[in-house]
Amino acid sequence: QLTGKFEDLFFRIRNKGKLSPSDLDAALREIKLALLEADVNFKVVKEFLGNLKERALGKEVMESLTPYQQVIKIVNDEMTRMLGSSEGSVNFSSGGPTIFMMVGLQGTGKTSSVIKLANFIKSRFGKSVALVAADVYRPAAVLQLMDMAGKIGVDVYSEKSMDPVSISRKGVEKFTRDGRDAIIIDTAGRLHIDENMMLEVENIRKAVKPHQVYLVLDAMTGQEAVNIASAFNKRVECDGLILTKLDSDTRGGAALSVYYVVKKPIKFVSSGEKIEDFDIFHPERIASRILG
Amino acid sequence: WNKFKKSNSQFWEELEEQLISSDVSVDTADMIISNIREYAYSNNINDTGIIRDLLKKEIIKILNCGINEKLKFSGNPPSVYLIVGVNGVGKTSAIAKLAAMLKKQGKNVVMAAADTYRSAATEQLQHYGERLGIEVVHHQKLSDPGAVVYDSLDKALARRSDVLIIDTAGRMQTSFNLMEELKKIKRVVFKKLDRDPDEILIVIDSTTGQNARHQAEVFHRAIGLTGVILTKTDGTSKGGIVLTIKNELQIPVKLVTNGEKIENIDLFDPEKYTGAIFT
Ligand SMILES: Nc1nc2c(ncn2[C@@H]2O[C@H](COP(=O)(O)OP(=O)(O)OP(=O)(O)O)[C@@H](O)[C@H]2O)c(=O)[nH]1
Ligand SMILES: Nc1nc2c(ncn2[C@@H]2O[C@H](COP(=O)(O)OP(=O)(O)OP(=O)(O)O)[C@@H](O)[C@H]2O)c(=O)[nH]1
Ligand SMILES: [Mg+2]
Ligand SMILES: [Mg+2]
Repeated sequence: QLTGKFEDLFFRIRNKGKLSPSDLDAALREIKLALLEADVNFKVVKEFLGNLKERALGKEVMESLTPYQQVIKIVNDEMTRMLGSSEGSVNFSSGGPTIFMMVGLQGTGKTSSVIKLANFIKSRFGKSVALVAADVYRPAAVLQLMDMAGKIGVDVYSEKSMDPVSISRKGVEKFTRDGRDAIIIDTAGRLHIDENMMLEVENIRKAVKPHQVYLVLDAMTGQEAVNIASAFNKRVECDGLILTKLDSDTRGGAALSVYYVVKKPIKFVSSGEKIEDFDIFHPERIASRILG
Repeated sequence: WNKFKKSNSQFWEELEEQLISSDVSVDTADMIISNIREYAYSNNINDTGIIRDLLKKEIIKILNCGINEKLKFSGNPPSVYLIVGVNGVGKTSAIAKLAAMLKKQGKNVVMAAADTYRSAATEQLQHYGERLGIEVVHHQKLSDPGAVVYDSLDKALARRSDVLIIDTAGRMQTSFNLMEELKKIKRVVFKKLDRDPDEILIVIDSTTGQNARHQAEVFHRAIGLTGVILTKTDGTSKGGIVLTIKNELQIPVKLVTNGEKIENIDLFDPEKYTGAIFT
C-alpha cells in the first residue's frame, strides 16, 4: 500500500532485525515530512506521530521479528482509520423530497457539484431532482446553474429577489408540491469568518431543514482546511463533505485532517470538469495518495 | 550557546510551525529558519524579539525582487496580459478588478473572454465590462479561444487600447491537452504582435497548499510565467506557498486581491504580506 518515499525509507531499514531508536526517529522524521508535504495539518501530524511513536515503542513492534513491517502496518492502519469509512451513498427520506444543501468557500466547486450530484441521483437511483439557485451575489451564477441544468434535463428555481432564505424556502415549497424526490440548493461561496454570510447560511438551513448539508472542499486546500471545516460545521452542522478537484493530483492531506478533527464523513469526490467525474468516496484511495 | 539552543529549541520549533501553518513548504521553511539560526548564533543574538525581526526581514528579502514586481507596460500598445490558473481560483474576478484599477489610472482597457468553455464565463466577464464601461471581446460558447484572442488583438490595435487582458478557462496543470491549448493561445499573441504577452500571470488561491507549487512549476515550464496574482487573502489562509514559489522558481507576486468588491485589489506589498503571516 505504501508507495514512493515510504517504500525507499522502509526498504533501507528492512534488513535490520531490530529497530533502533535512531532508526525509528529517522523513520518518524520522514513520515512527518511526507505528511506535511501532503498538506496534512501540522497539529494532526504531531498527534499522529505521537501515537505512532508510542505504538512503535510498544511490544508489538519491539518484540516483533519484523519490526519495520509492523511500523508500516501501523502507519497504514492509522491512515485508513483517520479517513473514515466509505459511507458515500445517499439515504433518501421516506416522506417527501430529500433536501440537499451545498456550502463552502468561494470557488470550491459547489455549483458544479450540485449538477454532478443531481446527475448521480437521476442516473443511479432513477429519482427526479430539482435545483434551487440561492446564490444571488455572483455575476451570472444563476445563468451558470441553469445552463448546466439544461444539459441534464433538470429544473431550476430562481428569483430576481436578493433574499436567499426566501428563494430557498419558496423553491423547496414549489418542488415539494410538484412531488420531486430530491431538491438540491446551491448557495454562494462565503468566508467562514464572514459573520453576515455565515448567519445567512444558518438561516437558510433553519428555513428549509435539509436532510443533508454538504461542505464542498477543494482537495488542494492547505493548512487552514481544519479551521474552515470546523467553522462551517459549527454554524450549519454539516452531514458530510464533497472533495473536489482531485484531478490536480494534489495529495489531499486536507481530507484526512478534516475528518480527524471534524469527524464528518467524506461522501463524494469530484475528479474533473465532466458531469460523470463524480463518485462515492473510497478512503483507501486517498490514503495511498497522501502517503504517495 | 548550547544552553540557548536547548532552552530555545521550542522557540525555533514555533517559528517553523508559524511558517508551515502558513503553507510555506517544509524545504523553504527549513532553509529560512536555519539561515536565521546560523546568523543568530554567529552574531551572539539571543533576543527572541530581534530574531523574529530578522526572520521577517529575511522573508521580505526573498519576496522583494526590484524591478520585476511592477506590471510591465509595452512601448508598443496594447500591452497584453495573459491570465492563467487552475479552476475557481479567481481569474475572472481578478481581471475585472485589474481592468478597473488600470482604467482609474487613465488607461484604455479591453478584456478578452477567451474562456469559451465554462457555463456563463463570458456573461460573468460581460457583467463587469458593462459595469465598468470596458469592452469585452467575446465569441459564442465553445468557439476556439485562440480565435477570441486574435479578434481581441485586432480590436485593441484598432482602438489603440493601452492594455488587453485575456481571461482563460481554468485548467489543471495535469491536463496535457489544456496546457497545449494555453501554449497555442500564447503563440497567437506572438504571431500577431511579434512578441510574447507582456505579463503572463498565474492566479493562485491563498487557501491552496503545496499543490500550488506544482501548478506554478508546470505552467511556468509550459508558457513562462512573469508573476503571480494571489487571491482570497481576506480569508484565514496566508498563501505562504508564494514564498516557496519565489524562492524556488523565482516567480514574484505582482498583485493581491482581498475580497469580492471591484476595488479589492492592490499591488503586492512584501512588508504588509509578511506582517500578516506573523499576526
Ligand atoms: N478540474 C476540475 N475542475 C472542477 C472540479 N469541480 C469544479 N471544477 C471547476 O472549478 C471551477 C469552479 O466551480 P464552481 O462550481 O463554479 O465553484 P463554486 O463553488 O460554485 O464557486 P462560487 O459560487 O463562486 O463560490 C469551475 O471552473 C469548475 O468547472 C473538479 O473536480 N475538477
Ligand atoms: N473572498 C474572496 N473571494 C474571491 C476573491 N477572488 C475571487 N473570489 C471569488 O472566488 C470565486 C471564483 O472566482 P472566479 O473569478 O470565477 O474564478 P475563476 O478562476 O475565473 O474560475 P474558473 O473560470 O471557473 O476557473 C467567486 O465567487 C469570486 O467572487 C478574493 O480575493 N476574495
Ligand atoms: Mg457557485
Ligand atoms: Mg473564470
